[in-house]
Amino acid sequence: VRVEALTLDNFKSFAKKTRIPIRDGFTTVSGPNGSGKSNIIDAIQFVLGIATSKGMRAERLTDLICIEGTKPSARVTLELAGAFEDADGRRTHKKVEVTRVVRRQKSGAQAHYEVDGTPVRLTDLHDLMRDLGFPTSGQNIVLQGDVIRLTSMGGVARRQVLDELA
Amino acid sequence: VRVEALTLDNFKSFAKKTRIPIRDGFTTVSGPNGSGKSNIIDAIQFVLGIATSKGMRAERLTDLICIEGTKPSARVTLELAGAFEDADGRRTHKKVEVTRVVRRQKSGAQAHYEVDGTPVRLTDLHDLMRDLGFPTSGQNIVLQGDVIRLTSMGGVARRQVLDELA
Amino acid sequence: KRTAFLDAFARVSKAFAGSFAELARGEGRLRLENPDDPFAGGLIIEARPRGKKLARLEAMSGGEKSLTALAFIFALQEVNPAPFFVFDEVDQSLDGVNTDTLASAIKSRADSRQYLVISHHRVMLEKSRQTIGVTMRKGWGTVVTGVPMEETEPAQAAPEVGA
Amino acid sequence: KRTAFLDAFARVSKAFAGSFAELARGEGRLRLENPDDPFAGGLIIEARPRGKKLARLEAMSGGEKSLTALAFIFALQEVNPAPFFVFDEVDQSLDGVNTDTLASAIKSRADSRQYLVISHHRVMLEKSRQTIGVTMRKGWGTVVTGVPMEETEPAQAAPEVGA
Ligand SMILES: Nc1ncnc2c1ncn2[C@@H]1O[C@H](COP(=O)(O)OP(=O)(O)OP(=O)(O)O)[C@@H](O)[C@H]1O
Ligand SMILES: Nc1ncnc2c1ncn2[C@@H]1O[C@H](COP(=O)(O)OP(=O)(O)OP(=O)(O)O)[C@@H](O)[C@H]1O
Ligand SMILES: [Mg+2]
Ligand SMILES: [Mg+2]
Repeated sequence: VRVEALTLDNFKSFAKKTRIPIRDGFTTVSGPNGSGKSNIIDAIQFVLGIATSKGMRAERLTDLICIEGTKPSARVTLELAGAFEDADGRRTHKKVEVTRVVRRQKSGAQAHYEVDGTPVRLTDLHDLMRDLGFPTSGQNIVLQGDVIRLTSMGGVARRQVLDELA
Repeated sequence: VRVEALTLDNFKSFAKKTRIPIRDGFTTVSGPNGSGKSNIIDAIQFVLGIATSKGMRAERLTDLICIEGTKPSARVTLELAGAFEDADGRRTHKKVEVTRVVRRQKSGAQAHYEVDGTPVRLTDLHDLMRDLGFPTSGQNIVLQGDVIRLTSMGGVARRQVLDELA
Repeated sequence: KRTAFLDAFARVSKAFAGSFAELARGEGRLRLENPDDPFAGGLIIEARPRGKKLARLEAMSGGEKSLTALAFIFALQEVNPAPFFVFDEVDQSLDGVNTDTLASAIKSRADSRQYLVISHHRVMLEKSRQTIGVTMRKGWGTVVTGVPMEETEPAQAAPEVGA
Repeated sequence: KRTAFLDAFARVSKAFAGSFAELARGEGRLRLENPDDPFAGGLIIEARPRGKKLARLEAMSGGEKSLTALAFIFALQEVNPAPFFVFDEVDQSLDGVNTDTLASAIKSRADSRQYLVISHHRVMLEKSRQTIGVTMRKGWGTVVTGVPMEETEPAQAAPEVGA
């Protein structure tokens, strides 16, 4: 399976709906400090439900909604494509769109996940990800500062990284 | 007071005695990873007695002796120059050389400080540094990783930085 | 549980020897503090960068530490492969030569998987197949450029992409 | 003890407002979590980088965090001045523009004090008055170059300096 595109709509510093196609192979992202690069990574973690709000540098989920935006909600969509095994065990090529929305309401935050437009629970989304061979632990995402943390953590903490893998 | 030169002799990666003159104003140091830049900073901390061996990335003081070197000792000298107030309160321009030696012996590590060739205790050296307006706390030295540590420390730890200043 | 861990440790150790040789051109190895009861001790990383003596991670220079940690990350990724990897500014402490070696290591792995790498280093950007530029525009927010023109959908309310 | 702390805090706060404006061209301030009993709480750093909203340090980008921490360090140095300062790779997370601003800030302070700064960034090196080059030579150890030629003493057993 491969990632085809990421669309950020009113998410963190992305006030305008922005679709970012991602090609195969080796893609780099660059730009000035504070321009929004790590926010793109936060969007990936957000849409796949693989981080807490603190892991996305937000106190609460509603902090992810663009402050300068006009809408009370943030929406992120990840388009995936690949060989899917259907019910008969046959492999067919298909696309799937995963979406997550967080909405600010008087009663508090409201958030939900969708797969191809249909609301799903997080557990269903993670089952789908496992079928696609996509980690649900976030182990494939090295966040800003992780390498430096890895160099300064003690031997036991480092071994615990391996515990999680096993 | 100003720093005139730093001489490293068999200290860490400096197998050959090296005198490094340091000019007034803004001096930069550059070079590949692992070439010895931070070792120069360790030498400054070592000669002024402002860090523990762990603060110089050494398990023990004897780990600071160059492994590939032929001598069983390491020696660092810092040459300072400036306006010194003598006993009558008059200001005269003088130079002073601070040296520290660590020696590996069968009985363990042996180390001592010298000012202008005369052995002194650390407390005497720190009295001299205070007279020269030179901090003995190491607060004027920002080590590799300190800035990142400062950004990730909690509010209380950060306030404690201020406690030390007060 | 212990068997599963020791099996994973063996595979990661083997992968680490390879990735460390690739990045630092030296010998690196992982060692358990307590091999009989792994959970009672930590994980030791020892390495001998090219031309230097064996040292624990804690005694290395800033750049050597980062390079060693990246070799460890590559080893974990080899044992637990995914179709898509993200690296956010992992090259902060690296000099030009080490950044280039890392870029080559990513490029060779990217033949079979997608790598999305955020970096300020030109050496890294030049080795990639596509660079996405990100800037902040006053009163507008984040603007993304450099996305291949044929991918832009005019129907999107995102005129700044590829503009 | 409390009075000494509050006095130091007032001076560092004032200095921080100045150094943050210089580095980030925005407004920054320090705040005590517990102003009546400072030792019962922490120190909060809040900043409004140019064109953005007020945010605590924890919510900023990597580079913005480093720049804010450096403004804090400058404030501490202003209140507790020394004749000689050392910075070891403090610009790791900074982009080119912020590195240049930092280099200018160091240069202006270096009129009255010595700054010794280790950096991999050309932007930083070019603003300094002298660059000391450090390399590792196989079988020899660290070699230092770029030290002004008139300073080399032939009597030293250090032929590689300035060679
Ligand atoms: N809810 C929000 N609304 C608007 N802007 C936000 C929101 N949350 C975060 N931001 C902005 O996003 C910026 C941080 O972006 P990001 O962390 O992606 O930067 P970056 O490009 O990774 O920078 P660096 O190179 O320093 O790591 C902050 O300056 C902040 O102002
Ligand atoms: N006692 C010793 N004898 C010989 N070499 C040593 C000794 N202690 C440390 N070293 C060497 O010094 C090197 C580290 O040097 P240093 O930390 O100064 O590098 P650096 O130039 O700051 O690199 P970076 O840019 O990665 O921070 C290590 O590679 C290590 O091999
Ligand atoms: Mg970032
Ligand atoms: Mg260093």
